[in-house]
Amino acid sequence: IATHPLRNFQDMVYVGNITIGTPPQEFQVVFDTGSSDLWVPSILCTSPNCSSHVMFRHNESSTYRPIRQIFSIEYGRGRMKGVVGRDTVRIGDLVSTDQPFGLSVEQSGFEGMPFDGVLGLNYPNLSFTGGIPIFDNLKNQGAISEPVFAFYLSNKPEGSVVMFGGVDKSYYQGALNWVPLIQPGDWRVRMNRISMEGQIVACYGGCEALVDTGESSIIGPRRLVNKILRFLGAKPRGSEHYVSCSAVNTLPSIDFTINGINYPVPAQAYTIKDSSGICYINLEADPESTSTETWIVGVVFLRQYFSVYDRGNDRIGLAQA
Amino acid sequence: CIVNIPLTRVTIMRKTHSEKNMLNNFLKEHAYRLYQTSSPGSN
Repeated sequence: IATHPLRNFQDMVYVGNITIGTPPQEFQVVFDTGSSDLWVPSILCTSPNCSSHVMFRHNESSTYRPIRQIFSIEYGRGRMKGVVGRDTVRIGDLVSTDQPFGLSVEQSGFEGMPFDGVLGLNYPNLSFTGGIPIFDNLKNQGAISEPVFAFYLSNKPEGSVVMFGGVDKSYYQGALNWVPLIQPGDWRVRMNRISMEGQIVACYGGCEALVDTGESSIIGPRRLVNKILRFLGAKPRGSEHYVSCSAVNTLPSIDFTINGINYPVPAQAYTIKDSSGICYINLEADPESTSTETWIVGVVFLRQYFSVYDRGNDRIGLAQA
Repeated sequence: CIVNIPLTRVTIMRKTHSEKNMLNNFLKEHAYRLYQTSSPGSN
């Protein structure tokens, strides 16, 4: 038997519970502003890793209606293929009836992930199932008073929240700064620059930032991520980069300027300590290069800043969490 | 009228890309063998 040590460090995502069907079957899902579809594993799934998750038993739900349609979704860290069905979905007290959702038939890349499926909160035009996303369905069914939702992501294991229908001001301090979307249809805004210690290190002359609650890191173009890593004096180890944990307190913040307002992310937020006491930089290079410089600002950023997603006015609000 | 849904922070074990590929390849081979040894028509 050959053994190979695997070096792991703990990254994080935020999950919440929903139920699907009648009687309700409960699932843990990631509430993801980067995608638009709801899907969960199903008993139809043939992939080995499906059995380690809760699987939807469509034959046990009296409100389930099949739709003869297949679809596939590819995420940054995994992919799934499935069929589309409709059923009653409950998120807390919110009930979305006849909600289209995906039942996975094949999935990969979600091995060992501590959640069952994904609940997409992006615009309908980005749906792969072709069905109406759950937030649009709730809005159309009059289940929510205002077409907004918001995230507070805590550093602690508990206490985080996604709120629908309004904004609870107790979760942020100072002003809520609104940023218009580049265009309605994606939670993407214009960013002015990324700087460290007053020096611009990326996003010269402006770029795009995709605000993504389903992504744990901050992701950017490889060349620019490497530049930031060099600026920090990070050393490569495999495909990751690390610094001495004792140096973390001396590292500068990474400052994201959006709509003229500076949003610093301190070193304590963009580093992760692994089990052996090494501190990894939680920045990732995007393997896909696009003509437009795009940064995905995920949980690393959103744990610092309370974020509001306003479908009524096509804008994002950011405030100190 | 605000509906609050509590979220739980969960940790995931992140692996380097090469290790991720090794694991995925292993799982693919493993799954293939499982299919080969299972009887036709079984779940």
